[in-house]
Amino acid sequence: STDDFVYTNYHDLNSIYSFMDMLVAENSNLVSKIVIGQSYENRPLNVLKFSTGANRPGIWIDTGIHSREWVTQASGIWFSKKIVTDYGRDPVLTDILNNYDIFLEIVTNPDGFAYTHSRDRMWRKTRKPNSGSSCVGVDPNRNWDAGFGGAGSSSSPCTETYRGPSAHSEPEVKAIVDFVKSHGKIKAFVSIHSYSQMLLYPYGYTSTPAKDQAELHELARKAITSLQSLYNTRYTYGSIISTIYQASGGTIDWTYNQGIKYSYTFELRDTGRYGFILPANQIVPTAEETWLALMAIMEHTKNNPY
Amino acid sequence: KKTFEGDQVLRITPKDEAQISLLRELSEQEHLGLDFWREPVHESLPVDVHVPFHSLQGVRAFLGYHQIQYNVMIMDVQDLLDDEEREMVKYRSFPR
Repeated sequence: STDDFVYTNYHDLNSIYSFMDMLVAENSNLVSKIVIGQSYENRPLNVLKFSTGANRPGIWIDTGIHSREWVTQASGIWFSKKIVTDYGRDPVLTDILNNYDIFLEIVTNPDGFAYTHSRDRMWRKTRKPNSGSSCVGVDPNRNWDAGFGGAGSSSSPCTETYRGPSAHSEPEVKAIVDFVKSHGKIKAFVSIHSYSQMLLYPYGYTSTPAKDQAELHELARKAITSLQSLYNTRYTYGSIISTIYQASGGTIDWTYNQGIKYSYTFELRDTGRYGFILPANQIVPTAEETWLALMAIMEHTKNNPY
Repeated sequence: KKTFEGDQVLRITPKDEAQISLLRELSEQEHLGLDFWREPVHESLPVDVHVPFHSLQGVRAFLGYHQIQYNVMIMDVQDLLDDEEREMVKYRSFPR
């Protein structure tokens, strides 16, 4: 059962898919698996849906859009088990789930993730070939129709931040775009990356402040304070462009422009020494502290319907 | 399967905009095969760069010449990946 699953270790794609099916089978009253599309190499884009009733507004969480950021997919696995364990026990989570659905896409870039296991552990992008180039893949966090093609992404297929031939050209991105548009009532969108211990909100492609900047900034402060309370992991927070750099075509700029006010990106820990190769014994502490921040964001979303 | 024996990850601490610009120039030298895990952005943020073994000497010489401060964050990338792989194999008994 998923009680036997080893959360303190990294797993390959098949094990994660098996875990998902196990979780659904064990909690069919609460969890279902929806396939929102296919990757370029025809892998299913699986999303776990946690729901206690019909026609609810939704909260979206994705991990692993950059495939080498293994602590994020591993944290996503832990989050999914946490949700089924705490529903009915934790009053705050129970209240959230009695009002909102939670959608969790654990392996958002399955082709890239499989490639990190089979050929190149440091692979970041998708795996679709680029016509006219020997270099493969697009940065799925530069491929969104939000400032697409602007400064802060590359037009060269051989770079790590290659934006792709056009906005939403990557099936892994287009699938989420279509899902968000067809659902129509996503109220919070959290895309989880690693590393550098930051909590970021729009915008990345422009220095124009988001119209909800004050609220987003205050909620980010609350969320990282909650996160830090567990293991004293220190985060910085702010808009993407003011906290790190200009980045165009980014996920949460697009979701925010779709009207999803509570749009955030996490950059999880590295504790300053390991970068993308965070030892497996830090998976659970990372997931536990991140969960506290996610709960702060989800609770705020529930308490401030719009 | 791509391996990374002898590759290192350097954590660079640029002290001003001039050093940031130098690091950006370095990032454009595609033949070096550098992979910036954290980009050169501004002096308040560290820059992490994965340097293939064949470029190590040249990159260290460049940083030394321009007196750009750095330390070695990961001594040998492949060693860490081997540890990671050993851990995974140990636990791959999860029933399918």
